[in-house]
Amino acid sequence: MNIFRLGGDMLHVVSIFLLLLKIQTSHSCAGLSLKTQILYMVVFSTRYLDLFFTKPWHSALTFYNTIMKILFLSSSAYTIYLMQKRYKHTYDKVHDTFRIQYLIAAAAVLALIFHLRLTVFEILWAFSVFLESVAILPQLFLLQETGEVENITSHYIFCLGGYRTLYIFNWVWRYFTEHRRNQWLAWGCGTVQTLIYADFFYYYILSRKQGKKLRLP
Amino acid sequence: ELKDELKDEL
Repeated sequence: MNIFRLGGDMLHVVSIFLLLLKIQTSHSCAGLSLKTQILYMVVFSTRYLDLFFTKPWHSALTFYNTIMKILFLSSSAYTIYLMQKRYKHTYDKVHDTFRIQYLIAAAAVLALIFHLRLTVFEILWAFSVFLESVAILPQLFLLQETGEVENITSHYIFCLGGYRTLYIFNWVWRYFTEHRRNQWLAWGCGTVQTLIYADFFYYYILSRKQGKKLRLP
Repeated sequence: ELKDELKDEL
């Protein structure tokens, strides 16, 4: 565990907290993409299957990972529940039209071609990595459709992007300190994922500087 | 070997 990874994970937790705070305080999920949330649910549930096989108390790290995995899975399920049931009437269904079936299909095909070992567990893991790299796209498209973004929603996406950026620093750190090689899959997808946020970062920082709400062109 | 594949991350 290094400071970049810990910082990344903490930003991830903050982003989830901001997401739930936005829904609970405004009693609305306007501006949020249910499709992105569903994709994250799929990502977490295909990647964290090892929860069934790993003893949480094996080491301090597995304990930490287990807590975080359960947190991500449960908060993700809770967010979907809030958007689909309690605040359904505020959900912007008309604009949330990104076709996620194509993303899922593409990630599945890529996972069948590129994986580290030919096992169900490894293919699902690769699938989750591919899918995570594009899971934010429906959210970004929704924002582009509607134009102006609520502050808390833009902070949410900024934290998610920050988490991914810190993970890259973490990998560079581990490459040199632990001499880890052969991680092209996670590194490649992680870099693509971070690049997807680049455009958003630009407009986010611009809007912060001007002290205005974020507007996407 | 799981250790090599970054599976100790989230």
